Amino acid sequence: IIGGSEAPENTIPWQVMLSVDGGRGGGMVIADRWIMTAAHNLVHDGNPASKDTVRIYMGLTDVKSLLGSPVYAASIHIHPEYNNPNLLDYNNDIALIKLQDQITFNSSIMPICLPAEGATYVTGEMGLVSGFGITETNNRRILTNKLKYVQVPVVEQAICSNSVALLKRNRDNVPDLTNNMFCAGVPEGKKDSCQGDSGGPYALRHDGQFWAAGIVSWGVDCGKQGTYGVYTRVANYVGWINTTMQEN
Amino acid sequence: SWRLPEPEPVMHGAVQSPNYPQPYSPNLQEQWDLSVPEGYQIRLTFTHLDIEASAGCYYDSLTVLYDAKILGKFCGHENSADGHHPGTQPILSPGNTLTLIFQSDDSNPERHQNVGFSAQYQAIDRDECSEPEPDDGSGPLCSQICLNTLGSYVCSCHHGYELRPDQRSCMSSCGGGIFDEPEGYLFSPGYPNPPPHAVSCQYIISVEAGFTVSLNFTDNFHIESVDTEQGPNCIHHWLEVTIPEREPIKLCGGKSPGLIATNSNTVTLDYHTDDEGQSRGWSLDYSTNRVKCPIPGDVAMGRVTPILTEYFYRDYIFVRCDQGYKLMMDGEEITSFSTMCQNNGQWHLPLPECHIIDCGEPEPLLNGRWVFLSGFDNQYLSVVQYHCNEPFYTLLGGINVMFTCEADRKWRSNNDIVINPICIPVCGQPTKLLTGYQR
Repeated sequence: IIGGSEAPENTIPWQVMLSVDGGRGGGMVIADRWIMTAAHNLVHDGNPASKDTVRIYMGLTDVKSLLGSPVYAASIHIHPEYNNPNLLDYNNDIALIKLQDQITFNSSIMPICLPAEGATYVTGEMGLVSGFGITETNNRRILTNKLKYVQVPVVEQAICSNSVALLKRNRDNVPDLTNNMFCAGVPEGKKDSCQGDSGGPYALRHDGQFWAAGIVSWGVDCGKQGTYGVYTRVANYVGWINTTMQEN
Repeated sequence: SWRLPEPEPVMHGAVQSPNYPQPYSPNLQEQWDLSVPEGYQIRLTFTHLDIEASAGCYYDSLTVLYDAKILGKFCGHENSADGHHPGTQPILSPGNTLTLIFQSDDSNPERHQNVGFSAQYQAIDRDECSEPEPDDGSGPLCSQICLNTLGSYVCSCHHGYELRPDQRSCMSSCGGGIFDEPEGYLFSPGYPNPPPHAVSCQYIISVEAGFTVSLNFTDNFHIESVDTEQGPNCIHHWLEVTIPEREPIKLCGGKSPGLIATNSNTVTLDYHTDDEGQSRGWSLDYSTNRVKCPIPGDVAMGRVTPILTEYFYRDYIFVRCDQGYKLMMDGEEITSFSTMCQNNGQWHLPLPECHIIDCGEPEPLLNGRWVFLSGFDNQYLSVVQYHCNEPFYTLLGGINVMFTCEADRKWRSNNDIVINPICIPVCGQPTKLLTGYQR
């Protein structure tokens, strides 16, 4: 998380940290047996990760404390249309992990709500993105062991699209923006999610309830002026999520 | 040595002189012993008799004897002037035997050849009843009624008398024996007339166990008593009432004992008179009542049915518990209860108890719990309310879910459902919000 703050305990109780083959990622609790994350956290070189390589941590804000009590995956369900062999196509970057054991919720572990199907994302609405990914201190990027969060607004899809188009002119291999994605961030930069946060939650709050509007997916640099973080638009996947959970 | 069999008695037959119808030979001596079954006489009828006639049938003759007694000695022929011809009248033997002896001398008259005789005999039933009393002083064959039968007779008695074991004399009938009907009428011999002397009669009233006998003597009661200072004394005549396991009661005098409730299913009455005195006797109606059982009492939280003022042998009672209670006996639950009043006046089972039912522990609720709103020990009509572990879980479909322990031992909600509630997670509402005041 760039430009954010350390999250006090129990403030983002749906936050999950994933460790997949040593790589760190984020996720979020959506039910007592289900974790939602980004598909790219669970696919390496085009191959789905084995469930045995996935370690899931939740309930605390300090990685050192989290590591003592991993939760194990029972099965992994990557969106069937996710296909990103060259790391250029993050369309459908969503996956679900079913847990071996049911979680009992408390103040430190709680699910985040799912959006209503077709829920609207209002430009400028502030969302809460969190994770154990890279942070920036004194202009140095470091991997934090404390859960951090930052509040960034939803970016109008056209602005985001322009931003991506501009980047594509100057850089190679910038992924495409699709309607299954949305952007969040500020044009001046300095507030963003970053590597290690992917799969984590971007939460909007309505009527006192946080709901999972986005999954940290990709972005060009982190917190850089004129760039935004790109998130999987969860509202587009409510049907798949419910079906997957019911069928499994 | 062979023993010859007795000749079989026959019912009829024929006898003829030798060579009949040819003339008989001289110097004959022939005997026939006729017999018919006991109880019959022999009637002998001559179809023809032609024997040399002589005075007193001195030369040739046919002699008919019964038990060595000569019934007739015959000779001659139907039209002969001398001799003794039997004519057409049959000869009846006093008993069931008859002996015929035919004899001829050594000469026969030359001018007339006699052919002898031919006779038929048959068994005739004896009417023993009309025979005179035997001379041996044993009295008449039957003391009261004699009935002749073929070959025999039977004696019978007038009403109120019965035949003695000797099968000829009669004695006054006691009308005694065993009375096992639920009600009946008994009376002394000859009642209401005085019975013959020296009566010894026993009457046993024995009905099924579970019933008690009541004796109700009629007012017309008279058994001779001897007045003493202590009151009438039943010395010579008495009626003794014996009830098991109680002292026998001797009754006499002129006053009816009225009603005697024996409380027993067996009563023995012994009526005795001696050779003297005069008792006119007694009569009674007896009836039976069913043995009574004690009032069963009440069962707390239950009902005993039917409710009667008295309970008798073979009555059944049932116990049902009020709604929400169960039948218990000896620490075990029973599905139903009935008990019968036995013949000993006791209920065959003691009354059960009604215990309040319980529904058992309410089903546990994952991520929730239940608490009693009323009642305890999961008993009937206890009410529990389910709660989820808030604020992390909430009940699916309802805020207050209350279950009541119903009579069918199931916890039911107001909606009459039996399924348990479900706690669903609360999402997106952390207990602590990110707050800050810096602007």
